[in-house]
Amino acid sequence: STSAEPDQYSRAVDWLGRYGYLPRPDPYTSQLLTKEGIEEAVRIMQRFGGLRETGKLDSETLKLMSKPRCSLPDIVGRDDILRRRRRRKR
Amino acid sequence: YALSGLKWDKTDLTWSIHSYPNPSTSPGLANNVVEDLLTRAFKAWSDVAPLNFHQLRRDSNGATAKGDIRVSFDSMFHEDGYPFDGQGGTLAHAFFPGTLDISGDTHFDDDEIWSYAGDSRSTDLFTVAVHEFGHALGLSHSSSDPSIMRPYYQGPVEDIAHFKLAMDDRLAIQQLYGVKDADRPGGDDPDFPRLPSPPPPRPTQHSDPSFQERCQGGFDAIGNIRGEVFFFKGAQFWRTQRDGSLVSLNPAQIKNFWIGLPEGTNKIDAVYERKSDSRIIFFIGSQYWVFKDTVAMAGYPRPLSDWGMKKKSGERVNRVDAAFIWAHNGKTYLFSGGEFWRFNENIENGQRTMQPEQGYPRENTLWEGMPAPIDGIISWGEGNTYFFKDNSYWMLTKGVLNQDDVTPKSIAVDWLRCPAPPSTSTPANPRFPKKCTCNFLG
Repeated sequence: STSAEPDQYSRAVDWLGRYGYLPRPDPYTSQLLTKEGIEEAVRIMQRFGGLRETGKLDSETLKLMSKPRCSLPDIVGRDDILRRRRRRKR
Repeated sequence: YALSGLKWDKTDLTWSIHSYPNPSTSPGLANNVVEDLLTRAFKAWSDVAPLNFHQLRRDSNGATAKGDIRVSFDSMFHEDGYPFDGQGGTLAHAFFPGTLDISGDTHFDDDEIWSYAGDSRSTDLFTVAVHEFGHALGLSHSSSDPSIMRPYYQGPVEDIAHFKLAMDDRLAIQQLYGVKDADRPGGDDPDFPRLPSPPPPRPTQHSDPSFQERCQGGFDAIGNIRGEVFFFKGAQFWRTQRDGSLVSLNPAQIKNFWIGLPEGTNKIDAVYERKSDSRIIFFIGSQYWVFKDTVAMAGYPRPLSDWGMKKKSGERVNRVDAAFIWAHNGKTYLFSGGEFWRFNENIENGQRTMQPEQGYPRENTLWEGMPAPIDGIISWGEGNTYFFKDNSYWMLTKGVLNQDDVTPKSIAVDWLRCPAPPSTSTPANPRFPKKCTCNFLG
């Protein structure tokens, strides 16, 4: 579970997608982000940012998310990697 | 360090400046100072790799030459898919090397207060420029500390004149272009996976049959789930993301996505995502379901009476109109008819309380100007509360129950990517239902 308020939570999900930690929704599969998927994305973001890996939207994590930054994603090509994996499985 | 997989196939690169910081936002940063800072930022990279940067200036006709790396200061939407967001937030971005027109281009947010060696309110242009030029040369974000390629702004460097790249950044640029003064400038092709080519563009699919459904409003339930807004109508639903885009113009079928609701479900009354454990709660008639992600948990449906809601008249509540968590206090609110109940769903001593708080129900009219009964309510944006009814929505600022200006707006236009209707008439204001609304033209 997350200690963030709903607005912080939705903002964080948007932030995680924007900077490459979560896949952007695919209109062809329309999957729902799972709680575990979001927590894992938070963990990777925390690792990348040098924070303690809790998987929770704690105050340190929200603080780092609100810091001014470069617009480019931190994880590049995650969607491409997932798409390739899916294609290979098929 | 991390590499983008792209690099220039030459080491002599040209750059040009196409606009300068707005003097009213960034006073004291004259054009010649900007040029000097950017020149020094390039030098940080050419000090450690066999790269040469030449600035192209305006020609005799006043036109700015193009060059490999074009620098500009832009605001908000500037037609490259990476809109800026005013002061703070995103500061700048650059495009990786390549053969496209935009490759290498570097954009700074003109709404920032740019400076050098300035105070904490301003942003150091030199520091950000070194970072962005790293992207323009082929570097991705690094998680190392220290590294100029960390994604977050780290404040100004101590001494611009003597700035030296950290080891992580030196190794990264030398991996791409070789070591300065080495026998063979340019370096070998780096040994890392190339990004796949993007899939070919697909033609836009027209969705005429669902267009009316989506754009005429009248949703059964609206919920903020996993950071997206879900609009349920009949047996289908649409999803709007935080940036305002729809996951798809075509609706998804409830039965194909939410597994465990009864066969033939064609109306959801209310839905919300529980704060304490991210479970998703659906209300249909006098029953409710708890979902873990997209699958209903065992033991559901359960009767609505579990929630202990009774009307002021003493009757049991047999349906829920809307449910949401108010960002202001983190509590859960359920609405039915003209009344609402408040719940504290935190788990205490291993137990979740399912009883409404003392003093409830209360009248919907406490939320001044909001219609009743309501189709859906969410907390969204900066914690503001959005009320949805028919094809209109109303916004109350975070924590506020009554505010002077509550103008209804169009759900279709603002949330579901529908064209604005040709009429300029304003929807009725439920706060003053019989009062005429004059617009500027009226």
